[in-house]
Amino acid sequence: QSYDYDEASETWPFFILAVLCVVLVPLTAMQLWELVSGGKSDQTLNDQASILGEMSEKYASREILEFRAKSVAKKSKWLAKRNLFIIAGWTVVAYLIQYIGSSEGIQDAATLLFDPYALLDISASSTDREVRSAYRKLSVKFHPDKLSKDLSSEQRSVLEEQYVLITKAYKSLTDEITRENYLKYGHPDGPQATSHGIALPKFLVDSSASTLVILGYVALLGIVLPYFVSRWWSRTQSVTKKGIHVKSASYFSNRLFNFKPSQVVTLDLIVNWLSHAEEFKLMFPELSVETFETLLHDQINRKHSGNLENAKLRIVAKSNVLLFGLLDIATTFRNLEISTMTIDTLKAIVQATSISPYSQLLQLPNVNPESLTEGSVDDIRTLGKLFTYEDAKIGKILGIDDSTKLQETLSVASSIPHLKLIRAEFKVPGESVVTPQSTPHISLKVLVRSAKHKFFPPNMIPDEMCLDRDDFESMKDPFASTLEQPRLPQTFAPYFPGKRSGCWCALVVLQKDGKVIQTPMLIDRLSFENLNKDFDKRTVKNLEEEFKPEEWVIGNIKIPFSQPAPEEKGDFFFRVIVKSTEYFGPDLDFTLSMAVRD
Amino acid sequence: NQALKRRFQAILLRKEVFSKQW
Amino acid sequence: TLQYDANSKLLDVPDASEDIEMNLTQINKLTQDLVGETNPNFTPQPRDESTAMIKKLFENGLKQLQQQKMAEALKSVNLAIEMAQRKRASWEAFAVQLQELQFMMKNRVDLCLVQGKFMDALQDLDFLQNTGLTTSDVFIRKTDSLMKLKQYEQARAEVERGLSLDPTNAKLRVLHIENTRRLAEYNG
Repeated sequence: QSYDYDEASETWPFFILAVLCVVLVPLTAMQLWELVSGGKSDQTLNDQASILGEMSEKYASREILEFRAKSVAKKSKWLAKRNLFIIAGWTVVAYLIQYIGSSEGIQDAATLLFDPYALLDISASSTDREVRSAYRKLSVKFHPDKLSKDLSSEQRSVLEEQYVLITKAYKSLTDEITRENYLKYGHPDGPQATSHGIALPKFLVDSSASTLVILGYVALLGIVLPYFVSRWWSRTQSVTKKGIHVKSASYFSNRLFNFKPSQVVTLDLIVNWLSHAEEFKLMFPELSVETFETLLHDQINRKHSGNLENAKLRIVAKSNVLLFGLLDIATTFRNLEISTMTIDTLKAIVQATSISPYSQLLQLPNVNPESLTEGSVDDIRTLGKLFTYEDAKIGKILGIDDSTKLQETLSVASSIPHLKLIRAEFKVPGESVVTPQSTPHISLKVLVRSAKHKFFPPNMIPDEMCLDRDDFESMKDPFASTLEQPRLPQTFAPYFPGKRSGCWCALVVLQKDGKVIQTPMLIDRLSFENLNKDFDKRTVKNLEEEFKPEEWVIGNIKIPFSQPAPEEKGDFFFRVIVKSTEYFGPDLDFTLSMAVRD
Repeated sequence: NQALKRRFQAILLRKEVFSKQW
Repeated sequence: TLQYDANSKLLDVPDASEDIEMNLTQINKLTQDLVGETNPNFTPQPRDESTAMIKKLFENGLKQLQQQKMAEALKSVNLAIEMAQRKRASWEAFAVQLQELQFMMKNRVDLCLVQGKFMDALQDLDFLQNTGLTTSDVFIRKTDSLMKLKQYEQARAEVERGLSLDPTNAKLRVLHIENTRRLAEYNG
């Protein structure tokens, strides 16, 4: 009924200290971790093919650079607030520790703690012999009969008390019953008086301040807490696992469910679906679905949207996560055409280039679209074909007169990564064949090459370069070796609102029915070192002599297989499609057979 | 049968779309 | 709101969505077929009258083909197909209608290919694949059409799928090699 309040200010500092530490320690740890790892990832971004990143910055329009700067500033503002809180929090902690240390009341309470080792003046790890010898020495000093006669009664009683304590200390370390008491209650005499109370000073609870405190609690428990919980709950409920709004996801699912196979899947179709996204409506409630569609087409056709330019940039930035969400749903519905067109749409938005037979060339900077159709007698559609011509001729084909611009365009064109398949197989870790009902994965060895590089047949890369590590670690986790590769560098995307590095999406299709069998695997780690090599197809004359396989870096891609291998023995055919989300051209598309044997 | 008919009738439209694309 | 015209016996929904429009067309077609049916005891058995008409037109086409009159043959086959689309009622056995159409389409494909109408052939082949015909000869023709239309990437996808369903097919293998060569050239 009646509580003791913290009159002497002994307990509330500990309470506040505990609460602060619970918040500050993980927050500080998180912040330090981000600082350390954030620095590291920037480092790898800088190592890899920085040409694309540099060019991307160079060719980006003023509005895009402003947009990027704004979003970086927003992020750092929040970080500054967090940092401020951490600094303020630790300052309060330091003050509290100092307060506790200097508070007499707390010190007094602390001295009531019974410490036998301190009383006997020995270390906590002393043996029984040392304990006994220490006791004998001290009892000689403090025994009432041994005390000097000159001491005052006060001094005497103090020393006698000390002697009692020393005896108790000795007993609590040696005598069974006393030791039990000490271990159980922290004192040899058994349970001491304990007090329970409220760790708050009385004035907060008893007087007029109490109404404020009650109001504070009511506000906290009745208003603030439910508000935050309901806001968090509705946020979680409204977003799917892939990070898109549930209404957008259900719209996409509905479109896929009602999809008629006679309908041709085009860029316009995907853009139309995209413009119905709930995220857009929430960002710009005053704009219509048709406006969103127009803005997306503006982005693809590199058209300025007037006073809706900023809206366009925000929508384009958001469409990245929406397209990945749609891709996930499309693969769940096993629809290959929509899956591939979704990735192509992302390319179109990232490069601001429409899907046409000439997309590979139109994604380059400084290209004059008219000259592509008129500039040359041969119909050139691919980067690979482009590099069969001399630089000057390329300038004519692309319609670039300025030599500096031509050099920049050529450096971008030769830095766009293309994947060349060297080896592909189904692998079961630890086995030499794929056995029935085993769990295989798809192991690809690829070469990241430039369109400028001369073609060479995959068998010119010796088998030794394509072997995986054969140790126990790699059998336990076959995918760990892919993580040793560097992250992808910045994409050349001067028309995209944010800096990005993108990825490759790997789709697996069952050849029997032509349908996708699992959700896409995203590949965001590959070495681009080969792109720096000057193995120009126009200058290499003798392939056998000039090609040195050991100078090339082999990329490692591992795609998990979502089902166990079939029960029956035989050959089963799968189509593997690896599409880039960033550039037109560097995709892989091949058939792989799974030989299931005993 | 009606679905078959619809799919057949879509041929002309598909031809237009692909011609434009390519 | 559903509207019914007692004279034409047709249903209508103003401002209908695409899906509702489709349903309406289906119902109305069924109604028209029923109204036009003279035999009160009709069955799914295909009407011999229609079969005869369609067959006549088609055989006309075959004759013209033998006489090397390709353009006319194509026209006749087109007429035959159109006749089937118009005359066949919705309740006549699906299996029969499908086979009839597929058979005529296969001939149409070959006639188109011979005359260099590759896009037409491709769409017909797409139709055949979509309606369940996945035999090697479909893949062979589709690959060939795609190559002629310079769509080498799609041609590769088709020929590889054809080979995975029929790995020993010689013609498909030849097409695969040829397409790979053209693709390499396409990519410089």
